[in-house]
Amino acid sequence: RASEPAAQDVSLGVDWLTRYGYLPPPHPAQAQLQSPAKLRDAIKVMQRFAGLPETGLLDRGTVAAMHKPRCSLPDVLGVAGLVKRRRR
Amino acid sequence: YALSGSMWKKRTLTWRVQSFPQSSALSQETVRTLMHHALTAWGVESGLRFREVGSQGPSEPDILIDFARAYHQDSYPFDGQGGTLAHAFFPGEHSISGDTHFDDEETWTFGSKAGPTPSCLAAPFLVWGWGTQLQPTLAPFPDGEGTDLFAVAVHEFGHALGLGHSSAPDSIMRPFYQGPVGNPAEYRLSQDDREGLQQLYGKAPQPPYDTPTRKPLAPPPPPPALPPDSPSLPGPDRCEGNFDAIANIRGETFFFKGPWFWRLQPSGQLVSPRPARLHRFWEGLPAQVQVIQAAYARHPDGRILLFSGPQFWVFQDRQLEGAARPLSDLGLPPGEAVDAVFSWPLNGKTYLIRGRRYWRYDEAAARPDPGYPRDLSLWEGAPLAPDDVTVSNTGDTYFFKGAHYWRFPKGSVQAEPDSPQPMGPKWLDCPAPSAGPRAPRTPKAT
Repeated sequence: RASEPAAQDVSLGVDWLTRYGYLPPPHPAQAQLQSPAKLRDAIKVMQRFAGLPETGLLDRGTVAAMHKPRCSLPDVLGVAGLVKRRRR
Repeated sequence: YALSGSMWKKRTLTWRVQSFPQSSALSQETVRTLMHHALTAWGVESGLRFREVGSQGPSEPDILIDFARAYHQDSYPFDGQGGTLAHAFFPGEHSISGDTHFDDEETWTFGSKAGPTPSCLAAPFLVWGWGTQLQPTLAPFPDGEGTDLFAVAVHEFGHALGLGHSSAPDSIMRPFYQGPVGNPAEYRLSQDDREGLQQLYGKAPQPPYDTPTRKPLAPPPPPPALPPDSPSLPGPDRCEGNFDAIANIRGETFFFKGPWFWRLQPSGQLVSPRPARLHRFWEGLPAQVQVIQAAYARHPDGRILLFSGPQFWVFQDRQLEGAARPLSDLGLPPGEAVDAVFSWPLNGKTYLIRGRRYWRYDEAAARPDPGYPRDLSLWEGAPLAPDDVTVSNTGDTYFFKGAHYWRFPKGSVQAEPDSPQPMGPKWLDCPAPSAGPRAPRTPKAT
């Protein structure tokens, strides 16, 4: 079993995924918990953008990619994950 | 690819670099040239055109480029070195739409080794459009240091045109920095990026030709009021031809004759049928220089070089930069003069012709190439000792001599079969000459 990511990595990871459009911004009123499935899907999409194996886990490579130099704009535009992407 | 959902309605977009990197070793000229190339990379694949405008323009340009740090009055504060590098705003009606910001705390570089120069660059006679061959203003940065400004600029201008991030492996629109992408003058978008762009703006209406997006040189100062008895049209008759020098300078073609010159705009329109005075325009050119024997615009940095006798002078825009220099600096024997000089935008090499010989100078390495002079007969059909040679905005090469020109189609070293042609009607708004003797055709190269 891959080692569980440290709480700090999860927290930073969720912030990062939210900032770049993979997760919808948290809504204080609903305080909806991020379902693990949604988090896993968000991580998979991010791994595709980063050219990483799409494990859905916040593994070491994924956390490291979140620290790489990049463009400030979100990767997923509009409501997270709902924008239709052109597939060849 | 992904589309942002917005795009520009117009097809010609204006741009300006409003602020430059404070800490970078890149000169402002290099930054502007890199931006020109980054925009051109998108322009050649679509119907889009980009025009650089000055700060005195009537309105703000569509794409305003800034180097800023930390919080800079938009919703994407930068975070110091590393992390976020840049961002751009999608097309729209808002004043910030299209604007592009680079983090000034990054070490912006150009020319760090981006892999070996493609062999095609070695081809001595590959002729391409009017591009801008770049050279690093400083020795190339060792690999791994700094962030390649050209690569990031191409990415950000993709956003400024309406593209979102892409996960395609070879796309420039991937969100993460992928390192340098090679020679800006040759860079071509990946298929994924081309498809996304063409979804928005369609394909280029014709083979992609670079059109210079730098502002042409400022107009000459108005001529002083002529004394009443002066001839109606001072100076020589342009329709006689026999020019001393001809050069394509930022898209305009300059025809020099004695202490005069004419300017032809990219549209083919003469700025004026009256010649302008050499010394009133080229500030600092010594008064004793009354004939310019050759001229060209140097591609790495846009400087303009004027040659007379065994010397040449370097101009930044219209101002002389430094003292006269000997032609031997460019590899010619001491005391030698030139008939013609021209530069290949693609490989950054400059060719200097005297009689039937030519030398080659490597602008990027700042040294003459070994193994020269060579025989000019390599250019099949070209006249010996031409008045001058220049590469047009469409990438064709033109040799001029007397009242005729020889055209070499883009990428060819053979003159068009119907060369030479009278230059007056095509270039100078002059009547076709009476069917006088055709210019002597030079013997075919053996």
